[in-house]
Amino acid sequence: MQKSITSFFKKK
Amino acid sequence: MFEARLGQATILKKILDAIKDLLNEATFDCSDSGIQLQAMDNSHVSLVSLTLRSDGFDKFRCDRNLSMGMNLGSMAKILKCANNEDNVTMKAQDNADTVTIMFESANQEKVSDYEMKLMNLDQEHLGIPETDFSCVVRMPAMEFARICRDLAQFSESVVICCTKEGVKFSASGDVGTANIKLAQTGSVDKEEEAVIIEMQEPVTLTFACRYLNAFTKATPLSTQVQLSMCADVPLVVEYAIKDLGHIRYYLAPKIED
Repeated sequence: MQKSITSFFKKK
Repeated sequence: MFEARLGQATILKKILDAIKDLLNEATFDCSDSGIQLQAMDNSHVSLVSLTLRSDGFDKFRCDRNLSMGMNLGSMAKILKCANNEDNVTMKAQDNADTVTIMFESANQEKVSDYEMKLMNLDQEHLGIPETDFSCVVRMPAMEFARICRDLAQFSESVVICCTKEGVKFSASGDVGTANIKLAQTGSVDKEEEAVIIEMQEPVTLTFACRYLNAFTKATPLSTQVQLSMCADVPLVVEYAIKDLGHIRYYLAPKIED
């Protein structure tokens, strides 16, 4: 399954 | 007033080539320290981070912080009009809704300028945490591009396994299995040909070939590429841009369903 980058890096 | 000048348009062409497959548009954040760009691809799987330091430009002036949203397809059209050896200058007034890109031939006999409309893009900056990576691999950028291209024939995914002996790239699909192992180089005459591995602990991660291949569009910018890996965190693929900055790509790993 491809994870999303937003599941690692949060919005500032 | 913002003004940034580079001696050779070819650098800007290469930078655009390195990002335009992943991004349709992006915001260039300009400050007195230089130009920064951070943007996710449309599917939010990868993140591009570009840093160009002001001291790497032939001339750099930025009186007020400025965010310039640009359509990268439009920028590519404009850069196509430059000769590689032309000087390139980007200029914008404070709060302007256009940017001017000017090319000058080396002998100053041909000067062309292009005014491009800026866009208001939703800026979603992500915080990138500091990571102690388990493995950092430095290798020739062309070799990495070759491996990504070759393995993409066999699978949508590539498994990268790094130990202190070396790094192994594997792909498995209908055709069968492909493995490419690179050992750490002993002594090399040329630094750019070296494969260097700094390992704290071994790591095995799976990534989508499509994105890795998109990242390798940055190959003309740098002789070496650096891959930083750690279990369950995004891969960082970094290309240095000599005397100017770097481009980093972050790619979320694939995990077992």
